[in-house]
Amino acid sequence: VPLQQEQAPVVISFPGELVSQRSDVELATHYLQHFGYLKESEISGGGGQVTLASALKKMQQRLGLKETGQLDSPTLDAMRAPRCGVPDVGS
Amino acid sequence: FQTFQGDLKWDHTDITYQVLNYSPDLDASIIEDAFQRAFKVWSDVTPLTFTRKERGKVDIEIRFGTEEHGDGYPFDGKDGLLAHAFPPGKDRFSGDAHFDDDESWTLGTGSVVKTYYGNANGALCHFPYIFEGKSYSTCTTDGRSDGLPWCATTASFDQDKTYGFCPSELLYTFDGNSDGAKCVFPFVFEGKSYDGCTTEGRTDGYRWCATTDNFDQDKKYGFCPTRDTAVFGGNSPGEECVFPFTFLRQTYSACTSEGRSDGKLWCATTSDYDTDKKWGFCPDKGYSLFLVAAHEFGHSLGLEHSSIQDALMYPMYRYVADFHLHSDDVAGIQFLYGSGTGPSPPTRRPDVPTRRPNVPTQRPDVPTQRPDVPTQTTTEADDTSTSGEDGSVTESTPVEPTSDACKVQGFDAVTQIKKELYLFKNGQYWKKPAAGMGPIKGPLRIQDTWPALPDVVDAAFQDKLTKKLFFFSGQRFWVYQGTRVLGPRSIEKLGISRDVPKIFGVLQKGRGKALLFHEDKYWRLDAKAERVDQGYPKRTDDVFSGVPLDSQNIFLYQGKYHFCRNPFCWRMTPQYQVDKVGYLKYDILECP
Repeated sequence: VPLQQEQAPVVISFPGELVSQRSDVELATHYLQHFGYLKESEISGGGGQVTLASALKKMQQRLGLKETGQLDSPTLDAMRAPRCGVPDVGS
Repeated sequence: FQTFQGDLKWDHTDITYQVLNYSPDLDASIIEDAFQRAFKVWSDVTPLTFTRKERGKVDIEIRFGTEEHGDGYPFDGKDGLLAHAFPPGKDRFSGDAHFDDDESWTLGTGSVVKTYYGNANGALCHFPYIFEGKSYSTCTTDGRSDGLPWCATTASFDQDKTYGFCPSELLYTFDGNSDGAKCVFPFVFEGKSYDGCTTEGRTDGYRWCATTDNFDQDKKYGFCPTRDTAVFGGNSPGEECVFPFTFLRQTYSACTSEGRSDGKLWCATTSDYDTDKKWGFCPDKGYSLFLVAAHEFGHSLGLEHSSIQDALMYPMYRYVADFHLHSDDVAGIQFLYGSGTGPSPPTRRPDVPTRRPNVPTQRPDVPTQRPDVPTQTTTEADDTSTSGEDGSVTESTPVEPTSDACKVQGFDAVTQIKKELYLFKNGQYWKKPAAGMGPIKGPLRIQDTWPALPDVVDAAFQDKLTKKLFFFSGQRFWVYQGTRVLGPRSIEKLGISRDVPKIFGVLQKGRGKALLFHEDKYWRLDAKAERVDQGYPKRTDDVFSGVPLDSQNIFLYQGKYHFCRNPFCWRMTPQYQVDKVGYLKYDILECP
């Protein structure tokens, strides 16, 4: 008899939700770009992880978070927090 | 704090504003009051005045909108981006402040429901309230046959009988062209009949209705106020939860977070989500329009985001019940506009320890201390001092004993030498124990202790490794080792270019190294070699982000970096986080 597996909670896509439930990396990339920590060219330039890490550090320093350069939970929480739409870096 | 590139600011102080539209979430009078209070936050500490104009050209246009609302910077539905504003200028949107109307706008602690008619003179609903023995936390239509939602304005309707009617389209509309007339249902729009408010015919999601039975004919309309029980965001904002509803074949009789990974509560706005897919977020505490507006108006006046978490201009929203403008915000706005004649800025932060009352003015020759003031016992802390071989300071004569460090308007230089903080000004210096609440000693004559020095010392520090004392004045520097002195020599000898007119301050970096600052750049000095390291200068704000680049005093004190511009000091941890902005006099010197 197969073991009964615990059911994972179902997460669905809600229609009309402007910010759909993105992956963490997608969220971070969007956030870092939107608020001026990451330039479009830096993403397409192929810097990959290194580029994101340095932008993350910049963001963490600016927002008073621990500078890990990692997409850790306090950083993700900060990215999901309600805030002003004016960029932090640049005009 | 930060200002926009080029220090954008208004060229006049009598700023005008106009409220172009209103949110359905709050009564217009509450919105106007929130904006007025938000402007007052800034006018209290500057010479700025703010006048609301109904028409004509104004400096700051305020509007609510959703998603793309005409400026190319779309909002993103509920939560996330709350608002934005443009810096001062002469462009189309300059100074304007926009608020995302997919948010639930409140005063930060849940629905603010103003009542109409009834017998409570427009008082706010009191939640919860008791009606016929049952507790209500929202407006209700119970007890009425006309479907009008109402609430009690005290804790118990049963006892006090005071009540009013809650915002609903059955009572009034706002904006539009009907002077607040209520909706007429059913009404006809483009040949179709409507029994409730609709978003049809609009791209901004606002719910509207006709105020006659035929819009096609009369063109009379208004916007529907948000009921306190309405949902936000989703695909049916402004509508109400329908309980019970079915979701993935389960029945729900209350808001749920099922189906979501973010834990937000939602409900269906029809009885069957699986079929109709209509939903929205359940009412929550909402965002304080006052706090968000005060932040946005900071942008409208020329402030960028601050990196101080407690500052109003920090980019994240945080509700605070007892709002006070942070000293960083005050410093920022006064940098642009100067100080005003309003109430004294800024209010002391809660994390600042309260000064003990009645600590007497420090005089170097006063032997008696209050019982709670630690008495100075070490030689180094005595009034008379000169430089010892190990860099300790002994023997000098007090001058002008009535001169009070707390009354000095900005110091030339500040530095910690061994266990004392030294403050230099015009040929004199004061010193204060770096630990505890000891009194300030001085003034003492600089030349009595260090005869080779000029009256004005711009910066000073003691190297921990060599015990050398470095003093800087203009483009010259002196090095004291005990009573031996070398100097004056040009700072060019250190490897600093000749176009640097002075050193503003110094931070010791471990043993044998120190950072010398001039405006937006700094050098690392090797104290033993008496040369700056290769690769310098570097840009100050690359590492020391969030401190003023025109700091007058830069020094290490109690293990933390301090960047001071009279009267404020930005304190930074060795991890380069600004953890406090306070006053040099009150927070560091502990002046009464």
